[in-house]
Amino acid sequence: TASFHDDSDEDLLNI
Amino acid sequence: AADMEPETLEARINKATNPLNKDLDWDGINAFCEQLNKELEGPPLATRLLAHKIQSPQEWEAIQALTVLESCMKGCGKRFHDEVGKFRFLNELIKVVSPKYLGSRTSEKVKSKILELMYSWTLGLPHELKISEAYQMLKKQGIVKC
Repeated sequence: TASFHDDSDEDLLNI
Repeated sequence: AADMEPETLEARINKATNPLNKDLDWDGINAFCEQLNKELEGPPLATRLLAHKIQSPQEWEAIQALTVLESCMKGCGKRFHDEVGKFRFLNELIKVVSPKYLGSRTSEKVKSKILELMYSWTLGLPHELKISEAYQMLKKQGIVKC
């Protein structure tokens, strides 16, 4: 679960 | 009207995007936007809930969810903009418009609305760089036709 200051992200999906 | 709205974000999004709604439920839409600002984890939870509804095979459910998204982007602040501006959420929109994922079974109405929203955010929120990057990628792949 994300914490309050969660700046994490995924990579842009490659289509 | 506000007192009659259900409490949780989950309940509010279900009400605002119910496929049985005859018209847009603006009280419900506004209630969702208000609630997401009040909760600590409101923005990330809201984007997860919206992504799921936007990917619904029921067109009306998806259109209502996109209307909620549009309304919240106008009415909510940076915390929500930042969640929408992550690839974590943008990828879910990309899946709907891409024929490699859900695009071939999604109506043109839903796909057009997604592309219009993304385009409007590239203009209105130019500092949200990932939105612009995602939109440019869709143009390059020929998903954005005009």
